[in-house]
Amino acid sequence: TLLGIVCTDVKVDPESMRSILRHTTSKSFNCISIDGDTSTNDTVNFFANGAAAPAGASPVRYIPRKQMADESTASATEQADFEAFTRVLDNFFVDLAQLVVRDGEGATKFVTIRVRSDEGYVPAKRAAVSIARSALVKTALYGKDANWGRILCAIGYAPGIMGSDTLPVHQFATRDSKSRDSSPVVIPSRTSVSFIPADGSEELKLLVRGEPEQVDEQRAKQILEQEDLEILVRLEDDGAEAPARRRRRSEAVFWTCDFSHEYVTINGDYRT
Amino acid sequence: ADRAIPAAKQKYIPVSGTYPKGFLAGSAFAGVKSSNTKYDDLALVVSEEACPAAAVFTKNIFKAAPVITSKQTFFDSKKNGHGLDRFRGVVVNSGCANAVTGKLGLEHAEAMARTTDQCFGDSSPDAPPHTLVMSTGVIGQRLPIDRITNAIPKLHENLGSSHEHWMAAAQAICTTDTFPKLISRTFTLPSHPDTTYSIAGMTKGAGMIHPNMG
Repeated sequence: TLLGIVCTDVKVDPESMRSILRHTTSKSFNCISIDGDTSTNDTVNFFANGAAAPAGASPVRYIPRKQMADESTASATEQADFEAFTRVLDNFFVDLAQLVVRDGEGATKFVTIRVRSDEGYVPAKRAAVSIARSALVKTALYGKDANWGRILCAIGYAPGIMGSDTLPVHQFATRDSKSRDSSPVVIPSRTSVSFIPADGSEELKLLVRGEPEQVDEQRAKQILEQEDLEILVRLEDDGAEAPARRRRRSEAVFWTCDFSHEYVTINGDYRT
Repeated sequence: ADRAIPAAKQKYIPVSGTYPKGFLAGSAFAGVKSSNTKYDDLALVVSEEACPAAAVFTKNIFKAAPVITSKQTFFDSKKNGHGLDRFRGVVVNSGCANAVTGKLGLEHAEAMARTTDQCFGDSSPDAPPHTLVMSTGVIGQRLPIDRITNAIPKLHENLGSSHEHWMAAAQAICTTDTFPKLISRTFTLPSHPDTTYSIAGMTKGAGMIHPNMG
């Protein structure tokens, strides 16, 4: 179970609290997984008592994206306060959520999964969730095995990712507007996977636009020895020389950990 | 169980903090789980003045009693015109999730909220509680509610604003966690750059973690 309690002495409009919390949670606590089990009890409470606000201060108010930069609905000051407060909250909530992942039962790795797509945020997040939930990906990470095949496999069976199997194979490679609704949002020839080391050293490319790379095993071993690791998945990789497509480029970031023997011991020994 | 924090996790434990004005935190021992005879298992975080609040809850179909009760508190507060700025805080127990516990479980969750309200003179049976409720632990077992309600006055006495108070609360909500998770920081907003605001938060969880909250 995840529980969270966050308190601030900022003055916030009571009617805005729910929207602010929902937005912040969607990119933090709802983007973590230790074992893929959603509890019956998960709750985050957020309180804002205004105790530090100067007399006469206006409350911070939620401003929908469509209304940003529209001074008839929110003044420039209100917008600036909302943006600044949202940045503080987003970073704060992410830091809290990451602490939970770092304490994953039996975990030895802290893994950031970053998925880029030009089909929008939803398919990117679905792919990230599928990777994070895969027992085979997580056990490979525990074993320090650069098993990108399991990562690809997990992307391929993600809900909403699998395309229609009634389309002819050649249509998977084109963006026919008539078949848009039923064509897959993941195309193997546009998919690349890399490991990004936590120490800032060079990216290790594992798969480039659907073609496996000759992986330097020693380099892979060095990267996987570190506690922190980033898995970068590009679902929109057309190569540096391809013309830029006009699409919504989105990025989903998800945090998870590995599966170890210790996780099984802890939960197998747990007694009700 | 031994609660010593592993050496590798010590770096995540803050030795000090900057906590938001007007909030208090604390912990107490109730003995929710019979195997726990010494570690605090009740926590309380409150605002000295009632304030606005919001919450997100699990979308699991089998919502625990404290989830249902707290959702209902928000719903009733808004629907009956009581307002969304009347919240006192949240009372939390570890050791038992009070989930899949039927009508009695709901009564127990409400009892936790009402007993906490009474400590602040907030009791009015015709209005929704001012206190939210959370529980964590084993699913399918009922709370030892008398132990909890008997300990709540002591919990109220233990409230404070120091770093130690916040750490104690963060520790009391833990179950299989190997370390308490607490962060605090300060910031400013453009409208009043000379005003320092604070934010503090605690969280728990190490297993059964894949939140999908709304």
